[in-house]
Amino acid sequence: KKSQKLLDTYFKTK
Amino acid sequence: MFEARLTQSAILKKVLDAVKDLLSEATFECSDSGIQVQAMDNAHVSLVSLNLRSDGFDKYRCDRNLSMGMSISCMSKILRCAGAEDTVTLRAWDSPESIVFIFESPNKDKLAEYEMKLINMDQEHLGIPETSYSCVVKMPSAEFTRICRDLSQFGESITFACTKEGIKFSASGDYGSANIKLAQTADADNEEEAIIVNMQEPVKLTFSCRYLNCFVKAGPLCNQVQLSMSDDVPLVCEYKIGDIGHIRYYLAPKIDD
Repeated sequence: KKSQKLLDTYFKTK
Repeated sequence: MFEARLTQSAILKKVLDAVKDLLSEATFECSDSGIQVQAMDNAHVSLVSLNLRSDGFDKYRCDRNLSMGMSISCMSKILRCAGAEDTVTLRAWDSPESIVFIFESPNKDKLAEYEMKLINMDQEHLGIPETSYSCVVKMPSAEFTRICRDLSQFGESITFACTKEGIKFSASGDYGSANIKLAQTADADNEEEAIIVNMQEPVKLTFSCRYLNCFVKAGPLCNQVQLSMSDDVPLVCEYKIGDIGHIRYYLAPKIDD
């Protein structure tokens, strides 16, 4: 879902 | 060695109540500066960021950095065993396989120790970007709890619309619709009751009630909650934890698939 994608992108893995 | 002592175990009890519905397990990063938890819920829709500063503890010692994977439900069960007035101490040795919770009664006649096994967890290092928000609203946490609860009856999501005059919460569903407008308080004599809006740009965002109703479990930690919003970035819902730290919840806005 787009909401999940948004969160995953926002908190980019270091 | 790691040792952290809080005179009021009630604070830690409230912190656990505030995260146990979202997280089943989490890594507690302990360092000289304090304890930090950053974890996404299982559905990857929200993120919890908990920060407890070392100087907020009554005693704090952390000789080397530790990453301790803990079961939140187990930790919550253990904290339920603490008396309301008890002092709590967390203790672990270097390279620990377990952590010990020590509860001490105010008159020191009862000492209880609970040992909890740590769990191996995949490390998820998340970076929270610096964001300047279009709207930042401070309001009484009890009011926010009530609004989320009341509007949840009407639909699965709540729309937050913020302008410089105030903030409007609305929900609609099969039974009808509801909206609640809160105006910015003119004089903030009573800080705990104040509603303060800092707006650069108006925003209108929709969020899932299910998650908002998990976030409001942090209400008992602080009289005020701060909501930070911008288009197309996660909402930040922040509760201060006394003088010791904060808990921040991030929630992605609903986007039509």
